[in-house]
Amino acid sequence: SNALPSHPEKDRKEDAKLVQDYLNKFYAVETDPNQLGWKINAESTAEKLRKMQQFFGLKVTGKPDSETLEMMKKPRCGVPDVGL
Amino acid sequence: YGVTLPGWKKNKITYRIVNYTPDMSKEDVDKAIQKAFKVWSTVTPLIFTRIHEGIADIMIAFGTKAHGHCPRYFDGPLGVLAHAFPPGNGFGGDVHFDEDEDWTTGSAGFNLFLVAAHEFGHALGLSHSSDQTALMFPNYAYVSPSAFPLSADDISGIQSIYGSRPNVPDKRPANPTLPKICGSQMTFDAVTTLRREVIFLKGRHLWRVYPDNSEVELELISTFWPTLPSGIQAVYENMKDQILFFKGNKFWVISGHQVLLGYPKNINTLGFPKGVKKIDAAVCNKNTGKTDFFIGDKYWRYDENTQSMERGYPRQTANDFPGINQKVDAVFQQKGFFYFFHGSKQWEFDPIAKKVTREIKSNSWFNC
Repeated sequence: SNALPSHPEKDRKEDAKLVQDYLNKFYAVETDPNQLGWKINAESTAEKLRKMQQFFGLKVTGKPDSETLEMMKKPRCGVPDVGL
Repeated sequence: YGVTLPGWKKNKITYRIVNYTPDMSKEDVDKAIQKAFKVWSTVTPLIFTRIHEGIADIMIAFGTKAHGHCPRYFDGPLGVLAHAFPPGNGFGGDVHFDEDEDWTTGSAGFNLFLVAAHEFGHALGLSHSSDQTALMFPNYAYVSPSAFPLSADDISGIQSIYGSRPNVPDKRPANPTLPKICGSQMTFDAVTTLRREVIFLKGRHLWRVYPDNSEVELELISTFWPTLPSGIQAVYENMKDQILFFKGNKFWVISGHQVLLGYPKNINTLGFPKGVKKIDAAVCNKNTGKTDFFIGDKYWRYDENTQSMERGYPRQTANDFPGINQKVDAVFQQKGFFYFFHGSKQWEFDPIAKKVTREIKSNSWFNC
């Protein structure tokens, strides 16, 4: 068949990067934008993932299941979902 | 909802549109921004004033990827659409839109009015809401621009920071949900022209429709006329640039934006017998200067010139308005036609040919 060859390994890597970027952007506590400081990444990825799943009303698994990935791909606002 | 306190410590807030997107005309961007601020000023004491130079509280700009000194970056098409900072100095209150998106006035691409209304929520101190019906939910969702975009959650959130509009009761009603104007079962309490606009009333709300450009604005009745009750049952515009509102056996006369002194009066001062307790609908025929009041299956005719009820009434509505066989909820005149409303339908009636020319949905005026 002339279907594009699938690269599960590549897809997996892209998904992992998507998840990491998403959690760093929206679930890492952001410092005050007027003080150019570093973001605090205190929580683990699984903890942030659980927080995101809870916020969006998804099943809280701490794992990047397909429903969670789907939600992460939707166009959205760039303001973090956790307070400043 | 979530808040980032303390919010602005004032009610008069300035904004400046620093640059424009090439996706839309400048006028459309200006209108979308103005309409987005109006969403929040409708439910709070806040007043937004545009300035064209210098530093405003809310600086609005379009940019891509790393833009200016902003600590957050955009990511190209889709993904992050825009962002904003909570009230404060420096970046505080600023709103940035990702120029790599396709900004529109409609449902294609991303509707600038909807995204701006969301971002202004942040610029006023709201953070994201996990309520999927809320405007402050993080993900973009298109809703018809004629529907009022704030949910009860959004209104509770912003009023927890700034309170409600001075003349609107602070306590939110038991069911603050807003009527879905484009719903298939949408009905109205009363409808009237008001100069070039058509005003639709339901419960506590009114919609101002500009038929020429199908623009729609949702307001609280109390925003314009604080002394008027909600649940108005009939309304019409007379020959003297006044509108008369009816509820139960009382009526009010509005001239400009003022309720005339001495109102409400009892409807029997118009010539109705004591037995008439309420009016279902009313319309003044601008071509004849006669107003028809619809009550149940009958109607009365009032001469606006002599200010008196005509003899020989009430008459059967169906006899003189063939095809209008049900109780009239609301009626207004537009371009010579009468539009009769019952439930979720309306009938266009030609008063000269004395026949129904069209049957349409009640919300056909809202560009759903």
